[in-house]
Amino acid sequence: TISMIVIDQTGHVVAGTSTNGARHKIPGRVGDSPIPGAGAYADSEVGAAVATGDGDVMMRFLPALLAVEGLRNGQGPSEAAERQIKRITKYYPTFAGGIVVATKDGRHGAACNGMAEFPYSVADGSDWQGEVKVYTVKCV
Amino acid sequence: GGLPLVVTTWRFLNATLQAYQSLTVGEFDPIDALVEGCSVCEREQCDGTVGYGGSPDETGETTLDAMLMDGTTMDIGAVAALREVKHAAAVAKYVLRNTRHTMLAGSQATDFALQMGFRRETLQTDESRAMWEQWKANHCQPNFWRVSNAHCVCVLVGFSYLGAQTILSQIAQKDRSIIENVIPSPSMSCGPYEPVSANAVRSNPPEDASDPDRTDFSFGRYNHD
Repeated sequence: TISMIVIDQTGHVVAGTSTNGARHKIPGRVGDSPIPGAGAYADSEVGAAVATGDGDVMMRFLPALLAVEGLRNGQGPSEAAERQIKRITKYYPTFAGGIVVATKDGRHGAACNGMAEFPYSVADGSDWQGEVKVYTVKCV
Repeated sequence: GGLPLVVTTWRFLNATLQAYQSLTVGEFDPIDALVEGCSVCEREQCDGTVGYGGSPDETGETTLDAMLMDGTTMDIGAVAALREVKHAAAVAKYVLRNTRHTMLAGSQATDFALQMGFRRETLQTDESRAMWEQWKANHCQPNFWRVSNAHCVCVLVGFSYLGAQTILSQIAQKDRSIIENVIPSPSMSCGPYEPVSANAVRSNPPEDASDPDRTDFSFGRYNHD
């Protein structure tokens, strides 16, 4: 799955996903990616969040929506992501997944579970030398 | 960080760069830049988890999901289980811009895409077909059907697949609710499956839907969205 957050110079925040889902799924199965609030959520007043991972589990917790609400309540991007991961691991300790969060002014962070570390890619206008940077976070 | 900004899950550098350049050099609006970025991965089949030719289902078919959300208008366009059309993110943009709906699904999402001018084409490739054939040859393992623990014990004590199967079906005849959720046993047989009679099936404990057996597939150890 690719999940992406785009914020333009004026602070217009959008987010989206594209995926072919889980392998050997039962036909008709849809994961979290196209579900608003699960795969991605955006609010230009606050920022955006996107998710990837075990969609059958993650979509039950709407992590993208709640991470954005976390930003609205003053959490930083990394904290907002971690809180959503912890909500899921309480019920599914071994689930595999990651959440990336960005604020409307361009700060970003991520959190993950079920893997050693989780990489995400950033193209940042305030620090642009023509190359996309890869950040990695250790999982919760 | 600062603006403009593109952030993408995983190491999808080309997709991130395409979205960023569409936004800056191309002066695209953010939704168009987002679609440009996601479309790179749909073409490049990033990690085998995006686009055609990846993640075949139990019948060997690949279907696509995509979603776009505009954080200023709160408008959303999404497709789920899109069949036989490669450009899921672009189709989601037509749902966003040309309809007042939020999501279209399945074959009817395909009909909508054809109406919008997209082309119908198979999403299966030689690789996805081979992946599927190999999975069928391995008794359709792993899969997403529920298995009761009692049944696993039979396998663990050394019964051969067929041996366990025979014993289980004999036991199941007497009291199905002890053994199975569906039969034949999904942990050693392909379907089609039939549910053990509805009233005999006790409510399932909150199984860890992401226990290692479910997600420990060959690809990068995880099989996920």
